[in-house]
Amino acid sequence: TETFVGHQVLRIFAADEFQVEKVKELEALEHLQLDFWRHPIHSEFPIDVRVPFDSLQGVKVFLESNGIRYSIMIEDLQSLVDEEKLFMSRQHF
Amino acid sequence: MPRSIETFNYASYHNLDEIYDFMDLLVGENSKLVSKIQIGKSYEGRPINVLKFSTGGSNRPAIWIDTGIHSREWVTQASGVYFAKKILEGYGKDASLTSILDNFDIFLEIVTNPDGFAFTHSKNRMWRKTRSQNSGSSCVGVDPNRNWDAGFGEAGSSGNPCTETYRGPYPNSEPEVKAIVDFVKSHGNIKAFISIHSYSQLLLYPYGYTSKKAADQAELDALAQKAVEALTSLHGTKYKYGSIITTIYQASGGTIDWTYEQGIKYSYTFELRDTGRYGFMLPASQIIPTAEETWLALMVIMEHTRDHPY
Repeated sequence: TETFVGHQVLRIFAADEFQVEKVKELEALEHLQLDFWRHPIHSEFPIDVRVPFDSLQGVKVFLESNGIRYSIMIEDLQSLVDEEKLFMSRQHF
Repeated sequence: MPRSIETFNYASYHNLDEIYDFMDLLVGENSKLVSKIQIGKSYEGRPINVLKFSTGGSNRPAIWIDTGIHSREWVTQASGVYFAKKILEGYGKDASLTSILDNFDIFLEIVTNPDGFAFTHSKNRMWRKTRSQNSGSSCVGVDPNRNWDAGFGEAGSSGNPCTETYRGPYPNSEPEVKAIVDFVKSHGNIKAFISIHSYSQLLLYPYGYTSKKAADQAELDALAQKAVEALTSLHGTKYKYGSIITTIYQASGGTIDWTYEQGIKYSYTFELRDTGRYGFMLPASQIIPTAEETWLALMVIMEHTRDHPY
């Protein structure tokens, strides 16, 4: 079973089209194994991306060094998955 | 499992077996109004089931609703379950729904991507695609919302099997897509087609693969506005609406571009609610509010379809 321990979901707010393009650069870096839940489109829409633990530092440094604002939407994805499983098993029981 | 659809827990997420059992329960209790049709088999051999709500007649005009083509979008499948109950409960009680069902059949595909959905429950909660093997690649699965024969392969999809938007080797390569295509073509009288996703709070109409305007853009836009107003009226959830390409991004090979080009004028796709905190992990406590607000918008589209024959 795939686990998501330490994975975070970041909500990125690109201020302009230039920053959107910078985030698209991230999207192209396959080794980061990013999973875009909401893709970079234009600055009006926030971007949500699941970042594996190993890529977190690199992604955050990239965003900060380019002045791109972000917040942590989900602190630890696995804990939410665990909560969901627990809720389902309780309901089932 | 509950012994009746009354005791089924609509406020919880359920796995594939539970949803399929629910469908059987629904049909068993209400066989005069609802039946189950298997329109195909998934890549891994699971049945692809559709509920048919019908009050009789042959080849009546129909409304199609599907939920959960992207398997990880659990609130959509859960909403589909809620819609099934709502249709059943409403017939004979809700005058508008009754008149819709007296004139139209409603087809509801609750789990559009059964393999992917089962995979999200067993192996990878974040799985989005189908589970087909890709020749020459170790990466599995095709994005079933890039696999339709509408601008297939153009910008807005990927040719790389390892991406989440991989379009597949050719249009309709995925049995989950092909099953719907064959069904829609053989039916020939579907008047509205609504494909439901989550999450971004959007109501979208064609096109996604091209910037050309749909011939019915004005009507589709006005109807979307009305549907969104109804949705928002319940819990204040804010939606945007418009064509796919102008509202979100260019996406080729998408479901409703294909259905629209087949002549199904009222082709829409929803992106259900997102609080901005959970994404695909929307807590179960939000299933009912999400489903009930979406139902209001669905009713607006279905009523308009009923009242504007073409």
